[in-house]
Amino acid sequence: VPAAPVAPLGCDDPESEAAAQAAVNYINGHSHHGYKFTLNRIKNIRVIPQGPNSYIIFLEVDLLETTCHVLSPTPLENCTVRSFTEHAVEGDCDIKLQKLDGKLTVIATKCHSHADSSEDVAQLCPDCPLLASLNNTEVTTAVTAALSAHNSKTADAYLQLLEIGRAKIQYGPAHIVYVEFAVAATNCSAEAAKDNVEACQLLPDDQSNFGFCTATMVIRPKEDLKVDCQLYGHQVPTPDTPFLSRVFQPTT
Amino acid sequence: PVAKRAVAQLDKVPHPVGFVSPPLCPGKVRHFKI
Repeated sequence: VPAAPVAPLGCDDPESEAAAQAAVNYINGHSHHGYKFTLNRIKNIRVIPQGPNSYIIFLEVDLLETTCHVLSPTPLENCTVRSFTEHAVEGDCDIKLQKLDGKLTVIATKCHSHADSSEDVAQLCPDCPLLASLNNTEVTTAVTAALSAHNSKTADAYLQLLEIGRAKIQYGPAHIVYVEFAVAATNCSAEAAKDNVEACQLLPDDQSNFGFCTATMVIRPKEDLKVDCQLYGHQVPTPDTPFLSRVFQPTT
Repeated sequence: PVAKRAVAQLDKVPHPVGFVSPPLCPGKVRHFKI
């Protein structure tokens, strides 16, 4: 029996949005690097009938990078979208889903990401720092210095670098390097690590052992370094604890 | 019995002058366009 024709879906139809949200959740859930992405626009949708109560959906979507690292337990709806002047990053994804008896399943995804052009950002905000390569020497120097500064001051666990997530450099009027990086707690206290850092091992994979640091290293006119690291931590909601302070448990 | 679908009949209803059907895609931009 040939499959019954399926009515065309519009990109802003509720069913299209549900498919796109399922796809975004799948993409974020299967990503181990960088930041969570959120839906910006459904570019196209095609529906191919497959059989009774079953059809395939092909989606093309534009996503935007948020400020939440993929390891962050913050729900996507509470994550802030990177603004244009922060040098936004866009993701383009092709997604294949199956809808069977009303249930959506993601079958395949293919995504590419790219930053907005530096010229566009500079045109709108001439003094804004621009994205730098993650292996830029100034970036890696800033991350190393920031993590050392944190570990030298904290009384908590010694933190190891997991990955650099983002870096921006501003060359004028001041020369400033901004970095963001994911960290993981080790089984050593920061004090114990001073004696034998090689003995420090990462704790078993657990969201509570991951964290995120932001740092600002001023190179000119006067050298300065500020770092802020927060472990995600296990959070038990209580009525008298504001949501945001439950999501992040500060260590500094 | 074979019946025509309602949507086919709707297609025959003339649109008011100046009416433009909204495009199905792309959808709305939720934040900003890069």
